[in-house]
Amino acid sequence: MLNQKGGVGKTTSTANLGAALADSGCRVLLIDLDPQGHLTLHLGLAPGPDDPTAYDLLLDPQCQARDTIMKARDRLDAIFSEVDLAIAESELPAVQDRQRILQRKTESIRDQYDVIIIDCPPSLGQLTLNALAMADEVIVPMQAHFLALQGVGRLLETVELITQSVNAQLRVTGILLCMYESQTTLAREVVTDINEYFEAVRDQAVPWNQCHVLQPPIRRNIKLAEAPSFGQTIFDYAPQCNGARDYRAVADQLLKAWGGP
Amino acid sequence: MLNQKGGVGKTTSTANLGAALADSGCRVLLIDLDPQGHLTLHLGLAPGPDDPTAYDLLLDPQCQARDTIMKARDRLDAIFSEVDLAIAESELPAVQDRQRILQRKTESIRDQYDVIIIDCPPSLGQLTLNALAMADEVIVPMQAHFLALQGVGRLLETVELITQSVNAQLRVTGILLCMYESQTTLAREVVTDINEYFEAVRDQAVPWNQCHVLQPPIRRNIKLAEAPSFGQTIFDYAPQCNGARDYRAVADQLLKAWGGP
Ligand SMILES: Nc1ncnc2c1ncn2[C@@H]1O[C@H](COP(=O)(O)OP(=O)(O)OP(=O)(O)O)[C@@H](O)[C@H]1O
Ligand SMILES: Nc1ncnc2c1ncn2[C@@H]1O[C@H](COP(=O)(O)OP(=O)(O)OP(=O)(O)O)[C@@H](O)[C@H]1O
Ligand SMILES: [Mg+2]
Ligand SMILES: [Mg+2]
Repeated sequence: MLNQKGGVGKTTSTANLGAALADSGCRVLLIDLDPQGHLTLHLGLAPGPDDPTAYDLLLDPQCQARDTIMKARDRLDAIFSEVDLAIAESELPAVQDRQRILQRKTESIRDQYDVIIIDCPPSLGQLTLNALAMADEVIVPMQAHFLALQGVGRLLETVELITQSVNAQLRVTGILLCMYESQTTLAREVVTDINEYFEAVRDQAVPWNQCHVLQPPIRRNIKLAEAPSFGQTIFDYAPQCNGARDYRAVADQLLKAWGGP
Repeated sequence: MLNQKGGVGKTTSTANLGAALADSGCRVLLIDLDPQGHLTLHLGLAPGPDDPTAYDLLLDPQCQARDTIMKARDRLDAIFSEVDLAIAESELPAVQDRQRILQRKTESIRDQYDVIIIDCPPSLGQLTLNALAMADEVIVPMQAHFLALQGVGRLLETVELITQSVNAQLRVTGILLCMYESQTTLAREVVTDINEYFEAVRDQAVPWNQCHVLQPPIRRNIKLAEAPSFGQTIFDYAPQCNGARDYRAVADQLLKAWGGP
């Protein structure tokens, strides 16, 4: 779940798509790579001061993935982050092959899950690069705003660099429109721009030549902002609201595309 | 204009408060310290490839503030950023007293302006620290969301560190509520939390003991998101809309507080 722009819906989407996929029967692992640690708030869990987190996984060679995994819901596990993860951005560069640490550490547990979703911080630094090195697909949450388009090019450049260096399989498969205001012309114009952009590269050999705007857009819905204050996913908090319906529908589309569970 | 959280309204507020203050007769300078360079989009200007920017100001000892200043509107000047500014975050640490570079470089031009507003990137790194070293006041744009409260503590810690090291005068004077959805209980609850937080410290010797929620909140208004796509401030684009009225009203409140122009 990648976008270097802040506040676009990465964490809200990680938590709620994860929960929807688990409800559909997938075994889901969520990995929080954001030092802000908001994913814990959506799940109502908090690692204790001695519980190992993604920080330990990245920086302590002894720490194993299974030490960091906590159960959040039925079929929904999570690896949490902590504020020290911010230091990892600068401590990691000292280590060789530092982008593959997460990939190596999660290899042993990958077969335990149908879906692994990684919540990235709003940057294209070492934490995000670790996520890209281990991922099969990138989903880009974004607002249908003019300024949001500006950052997409740089995001795609980074993905391209990763495909040329540490992960040739990486694809950008979806744009997830968040906080969508369907009644505005701006939203429609931005979506038109996005669609034109990706249609134009269908025949090119780029990692985003099969990228589509995921349907439906996730409408702006205050319930999605309220749920984390109760430590709940939208399906715990307000399962009939538009926010829940939209994330449910996107999860169904993803399952269709993946041909599973 | 400070908040390490992304997408909260820093740039929209810098551009539109700046424009409102200039309309009131203030001589205003806007400084864009965000490598994303969105401030240029709100002002309809773009530095050419050879024009010196905030990057040169910070990293080229020869570059003077006056070389970087461009006129944006009547009484409204700007120092623009560029994507290379992202490198400054890591190149700066090599320089001694690196947090005071912007302060030293702008000393000669400060008397030419009544108000200088610095648009910070979504981080508490070297660029933001340079802004804090030269500022008199901090305004914190934020959404009235639960997750937005989480970051405020860390922001205040950073301000306190700065007051103890490079800028004893620095104060946090205002919370600027952006993208405000007045009809939601969440917004009201968050504002209650914020007010209680700052009321509780009125008698303490902290740099935010006089911090208030600025009035009025800036309501969510699609016109504010549309304006930069036309290279316009809200006062160029839709001077009668709620977005323009709200920023106008906040600018008036600030002028009252400052006793000017
Ligand atoms: N569809 C929506 N409707 C209303 N509010 C939303 C919606 N999606 C997210 N929000 C709220 O918007 C804010 C930003 O969302 P979120 O934290 O998911 O973004 P993010 O991209 O993870 O941010 P960051 O870059 O800081 O990690 C949060 O307060 C969240 O509750
Ligand atoms: N009151 C508002 N109503 C509607 N949209 C808004 C409002 N204020 C800002 N926006 C839009 O929300 C998005 C984020 O705003 P903005 O760019 O000002 O935030 P920022 O804090 O500067 O972000 P960053 O951290 O990336 O620099 C932009 O697309 C902007 O046009
Ligand atoms: Mg997040
Ligand atoms: Mg900005």
